[in-house]
Order: sequence, then C-alpha cells, then structure tokens
Amino acid sequence: PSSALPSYFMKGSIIQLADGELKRVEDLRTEDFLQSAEVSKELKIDSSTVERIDSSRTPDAVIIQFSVGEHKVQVCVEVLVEYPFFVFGQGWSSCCPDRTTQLLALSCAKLSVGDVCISLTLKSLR
Amino acid sequence: VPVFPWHSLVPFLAPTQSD
Repeated sequence: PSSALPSYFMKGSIIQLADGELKRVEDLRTEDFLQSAEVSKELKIDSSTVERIDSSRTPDAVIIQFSVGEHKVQVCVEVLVEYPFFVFGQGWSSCCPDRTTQLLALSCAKLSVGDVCISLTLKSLR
Repeated sequence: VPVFPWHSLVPFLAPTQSD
C-alpha cells in the first residue's frame, strides 16, 4: 500500500512553535511541546501511556492502546509501524525505529509498553 | 520551504469524558 507518512515527520522538516520559533523536527524537545501548549487557548498536552501494542490486520500497521490523561481513558489508534510518537523525556519513538529511520531519516527509539507519549486534547470539553 | 505548526506532530487523543 501507499503508506506515506505526513511529510512533517521527515528529518529536516521545519516546525513552528507557538511562540514563532522555528526548529527542525529532529531537534524538538519535550519542553517545546509543553511551552507551545501553554500558549494555546484551545489545546493542552496530555500524557498517554502505552498499554498494549497489537498487530493489525492491515499490513505494516499496529494497534496501540493508550491510557489517556488523568482519567486514564482508553484510546486505541491504528498506525503504521513507522509512525513516530514523542515520548516524554525521550523523544521520537516508533514501533519499528529502523523503518522510521529508513523512510524518514528520523532517528527513533523503540516504542514500548509503559512509554508515556505526548498527546493533545482540548482544554475545555464542555 | 513549508513550515508546519507544532501541533501537527502530536496525535490528538481525545477521550470522551462524561464527568
């Protein structure tokens, strides 16, 4: 299948933080996300802990179960094995780091159960 | 050169809360 990831994950992509600062995707740090979310009126950062990683019926995909936020709401997402998530204090991580590096040139750690990923939710769900 | 907003890179995992 044509399994192209969004081009902003490609090494060298220019990312604009909420304060206007430009950084390359591979240079982003946990603080960049936290500070950008602080500025945002609508978005907030939530911690999403990887609870399970299962294989999918879709080739080259996995189903990742997260426990999201303080209420530990269970959320499942199906993504390609090379899809990178940003792990708190660790950086980009995917289920198949070799493939991520091969396809995107983005250095990745191995995403594992127990890792806490940065995710977004709305500040007010009312 | 395209510039992408920071939040593009973060998955939006929105739980449906009932409280």
